[in-house]
Amino acid sequence: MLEARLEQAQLLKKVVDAIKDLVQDCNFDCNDSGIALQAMDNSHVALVSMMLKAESFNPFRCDRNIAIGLNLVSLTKVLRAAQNEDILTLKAEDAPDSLNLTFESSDKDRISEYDLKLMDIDQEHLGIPDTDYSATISMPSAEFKRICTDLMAMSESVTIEAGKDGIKFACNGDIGNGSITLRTVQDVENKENNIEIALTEPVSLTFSLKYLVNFCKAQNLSKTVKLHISNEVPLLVEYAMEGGSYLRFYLAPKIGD
Amino acid sequence: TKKQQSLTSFFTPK
Repeated sequence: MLEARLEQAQLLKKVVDAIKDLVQDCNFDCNDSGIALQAMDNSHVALVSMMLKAESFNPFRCDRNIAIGLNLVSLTKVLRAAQNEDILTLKAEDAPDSLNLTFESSDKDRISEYDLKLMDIDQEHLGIPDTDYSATISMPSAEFKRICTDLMAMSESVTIEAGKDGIKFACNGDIGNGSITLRTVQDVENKENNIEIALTEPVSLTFSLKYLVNFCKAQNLSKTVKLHISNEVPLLVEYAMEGGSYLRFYLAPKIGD
Repeated sequence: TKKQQSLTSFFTPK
């Protein structure tokens, strides 16, 4: 059986909030290393890969592989009943038809308990090849969100260009064009403000802003975001959480002349 | 114009 206790419900609330507009029905695949989810959006352009490691829970118990088939809209309805600071416990049997969720207020004067009906979801998993990306950019997640939102006002697509001089986000729209160039920032006092660019070769790729703006809903999970880019392969946008857990988004590029 | 690619042309089912 699965028993997983989170000190603060907000972790799961934020994760589900960040992905529920991209994917609807998906399996939480549980085993002794944690809870994983992999799902593509309906258009097969974006993929969500979530890993909540056992270390992010206390305690975490799962002795077998258990697939918890969830509708994220339904899960959101239940999670809305949890306060951010509540202690959240997930429980499920080995072949579950429901997921038990309890929310305890930190001073333990209130315990809420819900059972959510599960779905049988036959989901195919994609093999994601290990890639040595040509460019890895680490930046404040709020900055990335601002860039994507600002450019989306002008255009459907953004071209991300990483070179030795910095990283440039450029768009071309009906009303004109715009670009934002970022250079390396080293803020010793406040490392969250750092902009780091690791480059093995220059890259330039175009992506749909609609999806990038959607990924930015994960901004609350982490103060920093990492973009991994190589020419002609999907972009990886990664939000790292405590305990080695992460939320990753993959986005297929736009290619052509 | 550039054409949106599908993820399935990069990632294959396990």
